[in-house]
Amino acid sequence: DSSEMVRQARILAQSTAELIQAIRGEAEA
Amino acid sequence: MPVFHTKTIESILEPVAQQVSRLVIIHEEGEAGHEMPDLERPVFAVSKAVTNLVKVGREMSTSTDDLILKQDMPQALNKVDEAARLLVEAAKLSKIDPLSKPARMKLIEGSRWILQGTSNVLLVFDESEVRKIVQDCKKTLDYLSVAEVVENMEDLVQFVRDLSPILSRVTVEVCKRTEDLTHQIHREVLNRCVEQVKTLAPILICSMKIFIQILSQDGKGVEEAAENRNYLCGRMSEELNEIIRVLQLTTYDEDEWD
Repeated sequence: DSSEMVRQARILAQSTAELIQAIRGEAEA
Repeated sequence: MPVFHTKTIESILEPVAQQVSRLVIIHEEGEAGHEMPDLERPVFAVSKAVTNLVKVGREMSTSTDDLILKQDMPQALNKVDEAARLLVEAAKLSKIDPLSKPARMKLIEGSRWILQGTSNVLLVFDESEVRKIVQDCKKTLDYLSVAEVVENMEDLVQFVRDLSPILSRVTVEVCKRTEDLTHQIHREVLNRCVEQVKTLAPILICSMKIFIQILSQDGKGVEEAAENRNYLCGRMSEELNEIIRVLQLTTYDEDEWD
């Protein structure tokens, strides 16, 4: 349903942001 | 001006958009020759999230009656799927060689595609939600067009019975939509239109009642009564048409307001 779509998109965006943070963490360290 | 036209989409994409642009900056600054960390776990989390989003999106495009959603959603989902594959490849490459340049490129590309793909998915979905409200607005316009042929109290009662639920649904849905919009002018226009519709509805019913009463008595002044009713009906239709127009605008339609 519609709210589930928004929820899953939010989870994906968050996990992508966390992935990039992991990469940046090393680069900026 | 905000880039994302709803607060919901903005709250989902803005944090990841910031992260992606920082990643690009780091890359453009020359990568600093640092080693890539083990990305297996975070990439797995992204892949899992993509699988779930694709599942929900596919179910939605299969079950919907909205032909545009049916057509556009699979394409948007494919982009997200491809992005996840790039990230998995990047994780594998960087595990073998933590300084791998192709791995770094794939990571940047994959992250960008996730952002773009998720944005497309959300826009396709959002446009479909807007079409639902527009459909209700059009249904309301259809009911309003009947006002001119209502000539007795029985038909007026039926008219009110038909119009009230759809009108109330439209005003609630438009108000909800308005709250979610990031564009101030769009919000103001929609709020004003909804207020107008709410004000005009009881006045229209009243004018229809007067028309019927005059018609059932001596008929004196019936033309003016019909004119008044038609005017109110026209005003309400104008407001609903304006709601339909503004609902379909995004922040990218700025030229409209110049």
